[in-house]
Amino acid sequence: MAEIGKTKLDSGWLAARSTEVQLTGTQLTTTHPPTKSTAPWMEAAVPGTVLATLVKNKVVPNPFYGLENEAIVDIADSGREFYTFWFFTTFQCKLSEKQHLDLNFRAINYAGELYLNGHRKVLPKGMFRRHSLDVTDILHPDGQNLLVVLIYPPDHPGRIPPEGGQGGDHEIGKDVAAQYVEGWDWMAPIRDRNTGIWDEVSIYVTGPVKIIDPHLVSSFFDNYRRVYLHATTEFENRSSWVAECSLNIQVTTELEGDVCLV
Amino acid sequence: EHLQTQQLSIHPGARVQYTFPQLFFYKPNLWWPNGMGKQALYNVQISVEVKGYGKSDSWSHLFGFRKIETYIDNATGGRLFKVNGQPIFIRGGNWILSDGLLRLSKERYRTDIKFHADMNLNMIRCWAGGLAERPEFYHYCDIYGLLVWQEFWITGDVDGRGIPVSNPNGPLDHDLFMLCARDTVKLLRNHASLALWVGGNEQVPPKNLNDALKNDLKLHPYFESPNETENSVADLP
Repeated sequence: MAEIGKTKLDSGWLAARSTEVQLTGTQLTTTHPPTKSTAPWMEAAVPGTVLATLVKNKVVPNPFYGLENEAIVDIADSGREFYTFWFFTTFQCKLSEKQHLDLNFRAINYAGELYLNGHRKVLPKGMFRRHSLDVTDILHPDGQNLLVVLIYPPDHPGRIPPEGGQGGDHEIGKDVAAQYVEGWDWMAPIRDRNTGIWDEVSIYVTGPVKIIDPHLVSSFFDNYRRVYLHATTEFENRSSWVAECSLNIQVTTELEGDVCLV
Repeated sequence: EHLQTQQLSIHPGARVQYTFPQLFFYKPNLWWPNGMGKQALYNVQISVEVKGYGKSDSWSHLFGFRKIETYIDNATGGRLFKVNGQPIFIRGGNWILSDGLLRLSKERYRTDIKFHADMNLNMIRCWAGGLAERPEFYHYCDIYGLLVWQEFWITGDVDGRGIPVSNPNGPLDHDLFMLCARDTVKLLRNHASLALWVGGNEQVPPKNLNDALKNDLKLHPYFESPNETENSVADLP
């Protein structure tokens, strides 16, 4: 039985340019998983961007030193497919009968599709949204799972005018994405427009009922002497039976050292 | 007083919203911005046990009791802030992100934000052309007492200005913008340091987006008593 809670997937990732991989996502996560020693796969920076992965592997120079950014091809010249990358990893998870597993991406840029043990799921557009996928039914019974994610750059990466300027040609603003990446008066253009899995990836084990996005608010009375904490949350019952739940809320504060007040 | 258990039945496949009865605190330690006092934080834990199964899920968050008010001063036209009823002189820093290749980590955030606190700043403004910052960023702003002014993603790239002229009506997909905005609010809303949401950089978002943001972020009527901190015991909610 897996322990309830979160496990970050922040190590062991591999990456490869999509145009250099001839296999499908299904093949990569079933019969032909990649290895670090096999070209074109390289160690990936997750969380991070495609450019961070290329810098990590010394495929391109560090753009923040001298004029090295000029040596890196811009997405306007290379095309979006040049910075469209596969990211691969594995994870262990063996659930009990009534447990569920979510695969969580706290943010990607800009859209993607993933394959887990040969099954395809879509990661819709948007740089500032979470993706949470219930993958309970597609886990491997032996506990070893293969995951690959194909990440596409923003739809409108734009072109940087020769004179530079504020936000390049402003095309990136047509997407819901960071806009500094076309360059600003304080920043050189980011060649991949920050394409990648740029925030935390995790798996999360729950029982039949899951807590979703609690909201905490306080209200104050009598010159801050009388204070109330208001807590609202969503619960989802993923089972096929009525769940009789015991909900618990507890507030503690550390007084000093290891002493807590409940 | 600060430990409560409630019973709830949830139908198969259902998703329900539940509000706990309010928890009472007598003179809790308040959270203060850098330079005004300590950053007192309480650990709030919510858990759910299911009959016949056991512990099903749990969640915890560091929570700071603080009241932040902000308004435009008629005399000067400037924006003023109060925290816990006390006026605060804002010393702010502008922020885009910690690393241009988004190699973000707790260590980087801790170092960057402590540096801001050591510089005696008490606010960080997250510029609209950068990121909606991450929970680790907010965690360390909670710890070090940096108020956060967080902007949504509206800049000169999306207002019809510039050469060549930018798209005049914001991003192409307004529904996607609002979906991202709502999800970002849910991700960050429990942080004590979160002081102010702003539509964009130096401008107002397109009307439908601005109206939607203002509507979604308006104070719940329950909390709209302007003098609640001066109310008497007789006004118990």
